[in-house]
Parts: sequence; C-alpha cells; structure tokens
Amino acid sequence: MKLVYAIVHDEDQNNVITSLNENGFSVTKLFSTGGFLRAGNTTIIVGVADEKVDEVIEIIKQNSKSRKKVMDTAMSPGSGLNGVMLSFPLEVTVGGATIFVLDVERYEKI
Amino acid sequence: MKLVYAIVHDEDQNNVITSLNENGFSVTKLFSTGGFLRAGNTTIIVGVADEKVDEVIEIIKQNSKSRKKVMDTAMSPGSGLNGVMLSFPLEVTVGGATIFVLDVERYEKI
Amino acid sequence: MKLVYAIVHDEDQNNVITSLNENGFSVTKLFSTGGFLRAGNTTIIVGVADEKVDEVIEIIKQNSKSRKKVMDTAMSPGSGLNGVMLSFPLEVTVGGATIFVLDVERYEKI
Ligand SMILES: Nc1ncnc2c1ncn2[C@@H]1O[C@@H]2COP(=O)(O)O[C@H]3[C@@H](O)[C@H](n4cnc5c(N)ncnc54)O[C@@H]3COP(=O)(O)O[C@H]2[C@H]1O
Ligand SMILES: Nc1ncnc2c1ncn2[C@@H]1O[C@@H]2COP(=O)(O)O[C@H]3[C@@H](O)[C@H](n4cnc5c(N)ncnc54)O[C@@H]3COP(=O)(O)O[C@H]2[C@H]1O
Ligand SMILES: Nc1ncnc2c1ncn2[C@@H]1O[C@@H]2COP(=O)(O)O[C@H]3[C@@H](O)[C@H](n4cnc5c(N)ncnc54)O[C@@H]3COP(=O)(O)O[C@H]2[C@H]1O
Repeated sequence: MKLVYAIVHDEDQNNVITSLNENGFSVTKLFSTGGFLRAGNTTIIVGVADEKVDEVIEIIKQNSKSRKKVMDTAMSPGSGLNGVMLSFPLEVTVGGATIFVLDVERYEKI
Repeated sequence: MKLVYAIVHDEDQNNVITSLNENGFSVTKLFSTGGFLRAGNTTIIVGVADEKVDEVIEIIKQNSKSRKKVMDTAMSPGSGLNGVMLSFPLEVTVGGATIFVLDVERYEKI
Repeated sequence: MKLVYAIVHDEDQNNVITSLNENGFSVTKLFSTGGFLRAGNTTIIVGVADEKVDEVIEIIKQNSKSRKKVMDTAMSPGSGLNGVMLSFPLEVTVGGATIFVLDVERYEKI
C-alpha cells in the first residue's frame, strides 16, 4: 500500500477528486496554503494498492495544469529579496501538481 | 517511531482525541473533507514509538463506529454514474476509521 | 527525497516559512490543532533532497521557540484528570517544534 500526497491548484482540485472517485479511488482533501505565494491550494491524500500508483498519478496529471501567477513583489511574503522594496510585478509559474509517494507499513479499515 | 494517520468521522473525533490524550499520546488534528461524500471529516496524526502502534489503533477502534449516510444521487459529486441524473437516495456505509501507518526515519523535538 | 513534517506554534510559522523560502525551499502549510490544548497550531510539509534535511531542521530550530501556556484545568479538554473538576491553573510547556522525517519513494512535479 502507498500513500499518494498531491498538492494541486484550487481550480483543479474538483476535477482531480471527481475523476479519482469515478475510477474507484478514495480521496481525502486537506486545506492548505502555499508557503511562497501564500495563496490557498489543495493537498489530497490517496491510499492505494502498490500496483495502482501509476494510474492515480496519471489521473492527477490529466486533471491539473500549470499556470502563471503574477505576484506583486512589493508585498512579497517569502522571497529571497531580503527586504528590498521592489514594486514591479513578478511572474511566477506554478506547476500543475507536486506529488510525493510514501510507503504504508500497515493499513486498517474499521 | 511511526506516524499513525487516521481519518475519522467528525462525530467521533472528540472521543478519539480525548482517549488518546488520556492514555499519554500526543495528537495533532487536521481539518479534512471526504472526496466522495464531500462532507467534513477529521484526519489525526499521532507520532508514536513502534511498540505502541497496536495500542493507538485499539483506542481509535474503540472510539469510532461506522455509520450509514444517505446521499441524494441527483447531487452526487463524485459518483461513477457519469452524469445520469438519478434521483433516488443512495445509502452509503462510511466506515469507522481509515488508518495508515508510516515509518518515521527521524524524530526531533525542539 | 524526504518529507519533513513539522508542527510549530502559530506565532512562529511566519518566520519559519519565510526563512525556508529565502533559503530556496518550498513549503506547504496545513491548518491544524493540538489535541491536548485544543489550540490552533501549524503543520508544515517540506519535500527536500536527502542531503538537505539537516539544513531544513536547523532553519526550523532557529525560528521556533518553546513557550509556557496556562491551561485552566476546570476546562481541561483531554487531560488524564479523569473528570476531577480542579480549578487551579495548570502550566504546560509547549515545545518549539515537533518534527517527523518520512522517506519519499517517488516524487513527481507536473
Ligand atoms: N523558495 C522559493 N523561491 C523561488 N520560487 C519559489 C519558492 N518556493 C516556491 N516558489 C515558486 O512559487 C510557486 C508557488 O509556491 P507556493 O509555495 O505558493 O505553493 C507550492 C507549495 O504549496 C507546493 N510545493 C511545491 N514543492 C513543494 C515541496 N518540495 N515541498 C512542499 N510543498 C511544495 O506546491 C505549490 C506549487 O509549487 P510549484 O513548485 O509548482 O510553484 C512554486 C514555485 O514556482
Ligand atoms: N484509501 C483512502 N485514501 C484516502 N482517504 C480515504 C481512503 N479510504 C477512505 N478514505 C477517507 O475516509 C472517509 C471514509 O471512507 P469509507 O471507505 O469508510 O467510506 C466511503 C466509501 O464507503 C464510499 N466511497 C468512497 N469513495 C468511493 C468511490 N470512489 N466509489 C464508491 N464508493 C466510495 O463513500 C464513503 C465516504 O467516502 P469519502 O470519500 O466521503 O470519505 C472517506 C475518505 O475521506
Ligand atoms: N507525537 C506527536 N504526534 C502528533 N502530534 C504531536 C506529537 N507531539 C507533539 N505534537 C503536536 O505538537 C504540539 C506541541 O507539542 P508539545 O509536546 O511541544 O507540547 C505539548 C505537551 O507538553 C502537552 N501534552 C500533549 N499531550 C499530552 C498528554 N497526553 N498528556 C500530558 N501532556 C500533554 O501539551 C502540549 C500541547 O499539546 P497539543 O496536543 O495541544 O499540541 C501538540 C501537538 O499538536
């Protein structure tokens, strides 16, 4: 058993979850925020049999796309700019999804 | 050290957490939602010594029970019904708890 | 690749996240609550290359400090006091951060 952890855009999370459910996978949604842009995003966790991990990742890939976000550097929360108050807008590419697969030692359903 | 991840009903989470605390276990609660029923539930994480995992799982079992939830299929969010607008109520059994145990390679308390 | 899971105080989370970002690390923030004091805290997750784990933990250490919190035992939510209604305030030391490091079997960025 593996635990697939995926951080996706808020705009994609509904399609990702619905598509996973339609393919028979159970999903839990956690509310999260990105550290850098401080904007809301969605973290989903999917416990899945080892041989189904590829299929789950493929479904996430098909339902999430990268976007360009404009960040006003003057309000930059976590940038490496070390306090320099620039004011031009900075364009940041936010990827479709960031996925971590962890090994599950034991699984129980009560 | 292991990290016990348990997804429980909102109605059971208070008893589960209180009972774990009373038995000397520390718990962190994350707010979550089920993918299929789109209803709120609770994800708890418990970092615990290897030999205590059975005890933690037993406490969760004793404090969570499965329930039947009625879902109006006409509003079914993630069903495999592929858009067919049925309108009879569908009864779904939601288990007591779903538990994943992960291995912790390193633990630090600051 | 490792997944660093850290539970920090709400008062420290901004410094922890900003400092991690300034050092080139990506962070996701989950909203959480402590089981015992039932007060809000912050759980952050950082996916990081194996050889950078020490650096991430050091940054978290430098930006989080332990505090004493006063808990009114009469309202004690999860204590082992088994229902005895004491009313003197109880001082609880809440550590700076609790950190779990998990192994990541597979990492994908879409
Ligand atoms: N320290 C830094 N310096 C310069 N640029 C930075 C940066 N941290 C992030 N960025 C950029 O900003 C985008 C949004 O990051 P944010 O932290 O808000 O939102 C992130 C974060 O919530 C999560 N994430 C990505 N990688 C992660 C990791 N290794 N560990 C934990 N969470 C991660 O996925 C979201 C999207 O990440 P993505 O990489 O596609 O897109 C990132 C990346 O292009
Ligand atoms: N492998 C896994 N990985 C991650 N999270 C997991 C999981 N298995 C269960 N969960 C979490 O636990 C909740 C209860 O699951 P349970 O299987 O008892 O009860 C489920 C199950 O009986 C049914 N169900 C879920 N997904 C389904 C699907 N794709 N097709 C048919 N029935 C589904 O609906 C109930 C409520 O599901 P919901 O998604 O709202 O809420 C789920 C989900 O948040
Ligand atoms: N092994 C673990 N697994 C999962 N999460 C963990 C954890 N160890 C710590 N945490 C998380 O970190 C917060 C701070 O824990 P700390 O041990 O520094 O500080 C704790 C500890 O000094 C004390 N405490 C916690 N549980 C206790 C218990 N069962 N009996 C007595 N004291 C307890 O109360 C403080 C606040 O606890 P609270 O639960 O509100 O909040 C906890 C919890 O959210």
